[in-house]
Amino acid sequence: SPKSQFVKKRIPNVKKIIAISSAKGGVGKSTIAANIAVELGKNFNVGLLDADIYGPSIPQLFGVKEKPTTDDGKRLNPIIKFNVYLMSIGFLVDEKSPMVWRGPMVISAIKTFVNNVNWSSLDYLIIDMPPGTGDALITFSQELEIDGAIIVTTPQKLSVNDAMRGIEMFKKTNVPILGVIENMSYLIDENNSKRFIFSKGGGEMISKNQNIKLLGQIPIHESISKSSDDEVPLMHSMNEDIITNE
Amino acid sequence: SPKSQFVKKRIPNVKKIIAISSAKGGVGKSTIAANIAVELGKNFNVGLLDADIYGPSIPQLFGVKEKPTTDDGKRLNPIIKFNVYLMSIGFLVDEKSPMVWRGPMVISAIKTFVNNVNWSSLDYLIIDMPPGTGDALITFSQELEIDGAIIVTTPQKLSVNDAMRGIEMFKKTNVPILGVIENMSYLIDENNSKRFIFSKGGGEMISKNQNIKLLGQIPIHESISKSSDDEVPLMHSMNEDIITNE
Ligand SMILES: Nc1ncnc2c1ncn2[C@@H]1O[C@H](COP(=O)(O)OP(=O)(O)O)[C@@H](O)[C@H]1O
Ligand SMILES: Nc1ncnc2c1ncn2[C@@H]1O[C@H](COP(=O)(O)OP(=O)(O)O)[C@@H](O)[C@H]1O
Repeated sequence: SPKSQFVKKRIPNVKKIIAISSAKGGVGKSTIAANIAVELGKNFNVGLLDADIYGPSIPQLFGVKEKPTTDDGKRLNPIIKFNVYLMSIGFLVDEKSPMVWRGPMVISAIKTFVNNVNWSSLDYLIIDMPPGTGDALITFSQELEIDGAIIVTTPQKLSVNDAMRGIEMFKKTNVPILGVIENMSYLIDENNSKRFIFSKGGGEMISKNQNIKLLGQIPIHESISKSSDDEVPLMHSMNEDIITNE
Repeated sequence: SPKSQFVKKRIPNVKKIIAISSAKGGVGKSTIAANIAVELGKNFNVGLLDADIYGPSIPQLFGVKEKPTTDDGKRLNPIIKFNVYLMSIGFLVDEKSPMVWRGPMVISAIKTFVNNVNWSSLDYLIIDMPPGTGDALITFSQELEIDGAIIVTTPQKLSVNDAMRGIEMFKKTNVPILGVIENMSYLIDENNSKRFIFSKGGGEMISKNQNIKLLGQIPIHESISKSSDDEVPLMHSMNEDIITNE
């Protein structure tokens, strides 16, 4: 059983580790992880680790073009931007080259991120988890003591099905679930009424079915997708908290 | 180099194999693969293989609840619905249980799909490829002679970045690229004008940058996401071809 065999490590100097996960790609997981990190970074010491080996998004979301430095040739120094300590596989490789990596290489990359980054003393480390439930997700859940996971979904059944699989995976590896965020919940049209382009009710369904809190619903808005293309997370330029109604 | 070592197999009785790929999840790859298969299925013998091991969508998109049969305990018979021969890992496992599979198990599942399905004589086999560029995608590109790949993207940079990685991967494994489809290109609002919710220009950028054909642009529409929740691909109930302007 995946539960018992592993002695999970903690990362020194890091108080709380929060995983942002979705199992299904393209639901806004990286965008939400980036904005949570920037918002928390206004009052705490926060790190953000991009664990999506095959499709790293943090370099684009934060507009980081430089490579991380190393003092001893072994440990990597995170890159600081918008008051967040950042690390991503995307910093280490060319943007266009595919990570044509099989399982074992993925695992050794994850171990490097877990053991060999100089995070300095952090209140929170946010991990933007890889989609799917394969090698990368399994290794993180087994290697690292994660204090809580936030599940991101869109309202449609296809996303809810994948989110449920992701939740099962966390249960099997003993990771507590903090709640679910429904993203792209609706669009406000010209008459100021809600248009449910991607169906509705997915977040609520997961919340009721799995007995976890629905932390918030985020509308579809051009400013969010524009902020990704413009390389500045929305929360950096905004103040009120659109992410959670907690 | 991934190119030279592999003797790629053809699947007996299958004339053409077309891969639908996106590298980034959640861009509409499975929805497009399902609709291309249903549309082609009106005039040809068509199969659809769901290769997304960690997040199979075909069971939901076609509303298939039964398990595939086998005559000899080794080879699987595809399930036929809306005049398409279907096979998916989702038919073999419970909907909610995560495929907590590491690399080697993924590879053996793919080999089963490539070698042990009784497809009967097909004009086209459409493969809904897994997102990412890990074990699953590598194994397919190296094992199987794919006649052409269609790349699906949304307009945003994050999707374009991943699509470019996927294209690189196909170039490395000698898979010809037929073109790119941009999905969720715009939304028609109350005044019948286009609203570019997810930015614009991604499909064109890939087309120009990689010298591949832009096969079409698909608007965001409730009827598409509703068709996924309702388990009937849109092209089954419609006639004109919204997918490509070829
Ligand atoms: N609520 C939203 N409204 C508009 N665009 C969004 C929203 N959430 C995410 N996006 C956009 O959708 C794309 C996919 O988001 P991303 O964070 O990469 O998803 P994931 O990490 O789940 O793959 C990005 O370009 C992002 O800007
Ligand atoms: N053009 C579109 N308009 C509205 N919804 C769409 C559109 N394309 C896809 N969808 C919806 O988006 C969700 C994700 O699509 P899916 O095919 O699962 O993407 P992928 O296979 O890339 O992960 C599905 O619920 C689908 O119905």
